[in-house]
Amino acid sequence: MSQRSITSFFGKK
Amino acid sequence: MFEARLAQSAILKKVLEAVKDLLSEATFECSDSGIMVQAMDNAHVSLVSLNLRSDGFDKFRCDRNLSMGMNITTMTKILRCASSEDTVTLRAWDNPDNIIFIFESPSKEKLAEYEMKLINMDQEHLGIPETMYSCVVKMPSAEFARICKDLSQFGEAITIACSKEGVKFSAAGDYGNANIKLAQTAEVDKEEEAVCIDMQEPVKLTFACRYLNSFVKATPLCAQVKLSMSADVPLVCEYSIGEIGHIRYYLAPKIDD
Repeated sequence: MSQRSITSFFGKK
Repeated sequence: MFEARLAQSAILKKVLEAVKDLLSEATFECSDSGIMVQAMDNAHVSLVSLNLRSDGFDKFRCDRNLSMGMNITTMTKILRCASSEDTVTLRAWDNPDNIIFIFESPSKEKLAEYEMKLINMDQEHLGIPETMYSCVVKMPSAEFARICKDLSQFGEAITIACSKEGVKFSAAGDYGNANIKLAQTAEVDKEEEAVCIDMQEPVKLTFACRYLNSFVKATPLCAQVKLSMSADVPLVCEYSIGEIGHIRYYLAPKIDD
């Protein structure tokens, strides 16, 4: 299994 | 001028212990409404969102909005110098280079001041969308901490499966596997001992133990933890901080390669 980055879910403001 | 006072430093001590594993530094945004922190761990896998409302402080004054970059490791060391019963005051001037932590004993006979240099940090805020979660589980925080600790012995990840029947935590590894099922509690004498499941759709997600075990460092803050989950979106693990605010941890799920 691989781990996604949290930034791929929440866009930068 | 910025000045925020809590009658007991215990809350702030617990907050620091709850974030220090994940964050080495973070920006504290101070305004009329309170103190907010939003920061990712170094690997950008999890996000910590801390909110302390101004009305929860015994005294709160913030003449103009301030962004203060704090070294969490140093701040944790400073807070460890306070006794839980000490009053804690955070003080900074406008355009500050330093923040001052003042600890006063209940008898007022001991007054300690610690000054910490602020750091310049790149501001990087993420927009967290409003989400309706498929499953929201409320359970005793100590039970969640225990489950994370126990299952971490078996593998690097914990799968959380939530259905109408209850919530199942499982882990599998080279030495075997383990699973723990919790049913919704029918009747409880104490609210903080309840397991409560609000399910719209069943959910099954897998998360890295390492991060879950960091989140449960917030256990002393609240008797209950709230886990919000939907397919393919980050878990939200939330602890209330008394009447003053909350800490939310967001964790991206692991995905099949």
